[in-house]
Amino acid sequence: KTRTIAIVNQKGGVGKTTTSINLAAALAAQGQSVLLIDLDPQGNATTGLGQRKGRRHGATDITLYDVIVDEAGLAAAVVDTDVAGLTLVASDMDMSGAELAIGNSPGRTTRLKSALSDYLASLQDPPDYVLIDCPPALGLLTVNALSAARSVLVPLQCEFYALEGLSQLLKTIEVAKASVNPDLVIDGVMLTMYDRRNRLSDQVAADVRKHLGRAVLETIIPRNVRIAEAPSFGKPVTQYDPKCKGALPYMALAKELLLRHGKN
Amino acid sequence: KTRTIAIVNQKGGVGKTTTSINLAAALAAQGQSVLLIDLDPQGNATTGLGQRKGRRHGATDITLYDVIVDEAGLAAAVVDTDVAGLTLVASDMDMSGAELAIGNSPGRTTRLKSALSDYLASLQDPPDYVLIDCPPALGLLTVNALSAARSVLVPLQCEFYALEGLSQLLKTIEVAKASVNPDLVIDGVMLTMYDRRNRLSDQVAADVRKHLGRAVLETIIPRNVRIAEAPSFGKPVTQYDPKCKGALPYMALAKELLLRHGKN
Ligand SMILES: Nc1ncnc2c1ncn2[C@@H]1O[C@H](COP(=O)(O)OP(=O)(O)OP(=O)(O)O)[C@@H](O)[C@H]1O
Ligand SMILES: Nc1ncnc2c1ncn2[C@@H]1O[C@H](COP(=O)(O)OP(=O)(O)OP(=O)(O)O)[C@@H](O)[C@H]1O
Ligand SMILES: [Mg+2]
Ligand SMILES: [Mg+2]
Repeated sequence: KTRTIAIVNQKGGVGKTTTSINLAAALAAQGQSVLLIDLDPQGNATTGLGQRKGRRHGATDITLYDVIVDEAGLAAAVVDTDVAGLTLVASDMDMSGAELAIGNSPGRTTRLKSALSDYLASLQDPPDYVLIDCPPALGLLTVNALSAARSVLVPLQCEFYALEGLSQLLKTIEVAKASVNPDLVIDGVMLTMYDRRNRLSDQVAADVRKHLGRAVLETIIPRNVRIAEAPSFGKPVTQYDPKCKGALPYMALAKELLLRHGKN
Repeated sequence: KTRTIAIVNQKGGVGKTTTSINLAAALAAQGQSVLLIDLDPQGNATTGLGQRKGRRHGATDITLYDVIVDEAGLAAAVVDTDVAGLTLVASDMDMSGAELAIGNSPGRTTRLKSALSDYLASLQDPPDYVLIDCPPALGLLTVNALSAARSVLVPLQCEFYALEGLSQLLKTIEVAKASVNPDLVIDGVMLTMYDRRNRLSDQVAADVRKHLGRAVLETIIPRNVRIAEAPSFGKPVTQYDPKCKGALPYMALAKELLLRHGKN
C-alpha cells in the first residue's frame, strides 16, 4: 500500500525541501496519509513545518540519528504536524555526523530501508506515502534514501547549473538501482522556479524535455514569492495561501503523481 | 602576500559558485592576480568559466583529486582561463569520492592547506588572492578549505532557510578556528539575490544586520537574470555584460574587500 518517494538532487537550492513539504501537504489535502522524513542535517523540512529539530535530551528521546546510527526503531521518532494527515520524522542537529559514524559499518546503505520497513510492517494502517527530503549531496544519507525508496522525484530548477548536474544524478540513480535497489524507478523530473519573464527558464525547460521526454512531469512550479514566504510561518504554501499561484501547482503535482501511481 | 579566502555556506544554492567566479573576475579586473580552486565535486565554477573538469586520462594528468587524495603537487593542476589574471584548479568528477578516500587518514583536514602552501612557496610571483569554492556541506572538503584559508566569505541568500543555517555555519567556523586554523577570520557575510520587490529580502537583510552588525558587507548583490545567464556562455558576468546591474555590484564587492584587506 505505501509508496516511498525520495526527493533527490545533489545541486543545492533547487527546491527539494520546498517540494517535500508542499507535495506532502497537497497529497494530504487530497485524502492521502503521508509521512515525511527529513534526512537533511540542515533540518529545513522540520522548520518549514513549524516543528523542532530532534534534540538528544535523554535516552528516551529517539531521533533520526539514533535510527540511522544506533538502529533504534523509527516509531518513537514520528511526530504529528499541524497538517491533517501528515506526520514527520524530524531532522536532528547531530545528523551531520551520521555519515562519518556509519562510514564503514556493515549495512550502512540500508539502515533507513530496514528501519522504515520494520515501522510500516508494525502499523495497522500504514501511510499511503512516505516522502524523504535529501541533503544536497550524493553521500551515504542520499544513498540510504535511494535504497529505501520505490521511486525518485527530481526537482529541477530552471537554471544552467542545475541542468549541468542532471546527467551525473541520473547516473547515480542507475548505480543505486544496480547495487542496492533493483525496484527503484524515476517518477519524473519536475521543473521548478520557472520564471516566464526569463528566457533562460524556457531554454532549460526545452532542453530537458528534448533529452528526457515523458520523464519530465507535466506540472511546472512557477517562481512565486508566497512559496518562499510560507516556511517563515512554519506552514506549507497550501495552507499559507491556498489559492495563490504557488499553491495550486503543488495541488496539480499531487494529482499528476496520484494518476501516475494509479492511486486516484 | 597571498590572501586565501574560502567561500562557504552549507545551505545549497545561495550563490557560492556565482560569488567565487564573479569576485575572482572582478578582483582580476582591478589588477589583482587570482587563483580559483573549485573544491566542489559538481564542478560548477569550472564550467562557469568555460573550462573542462579534470579527467584522469593518464598518469600525467594531475587533478585536484590526486592532490587531495594522493598528495600530488598542485602546480600541475593549475590552468589558465579566458580571464586575464585568473588561473583555476578545476574540479574533478572523482572528487565526490575524495571524502571517503581520505576519511580516516592522518592529516585528512590539512591536505589542501599543505598542497597550497607548497605551491605558493614555489612561485616567483605568487597570486594576490586564492579563492576556494566549496560544496553545500560541512564535510571534509569544506574543512580542508577552512584550514587552508586566511578568511571566510559567507554568501547569504535573502531567504528564510538561508538565514536558518547561518548560526550553525558560524559555529562550524569557530570550531575550525579552534581546531585546525587559529588565524581564520570572517571577512563578512554578503547579502545576495536581494530582490527589492520582495518584502522577505528586506526582512532577512534587517535581521542579519541586527545580529551581525558590521560583519555584514556593505555591498548587496541584487537578483539579476544576467548573472544567471552568464555561466551558460562560460563567462563571468563582468565579461558577459560588464555594465549590467549584476556585474557592477561584484566590482563594488571587490573594492570593498580590497579596502578591508588594506590592498587598495
Ligand atoms: N517555486 C519557488 N518560488 C520561489 N521560491 C522558491 C520556490 N521553490 C523554492 N523556493 C525558495 O528557494 C530556496 C531554495 O529552495 P529549497 O531550500 O527548497 O531547496 P533545496 O533543494 O531543498 O536546498 P538544499 O540543497 O539546501 O537542501 C528557498 O529559499 C525556497 O523558499
Ligand atoms: N544574484 C543572482 N541573481 C540571479 N541569479 C543568481 C544570483 N546568484 C546566483 N544566481 C543563480 O542561482 C543559482 C544558485 O547559485 P550558485 O550555483 O552560485 O549557488 P551555490 O551556493 O554555489 O550552489 P551549490 O550549493 O549547489 O554549490 C544558480 O543558477 C545561479 O546562476
Ligand atoms: Mg533542502
Ligand atoms: Mg556551487
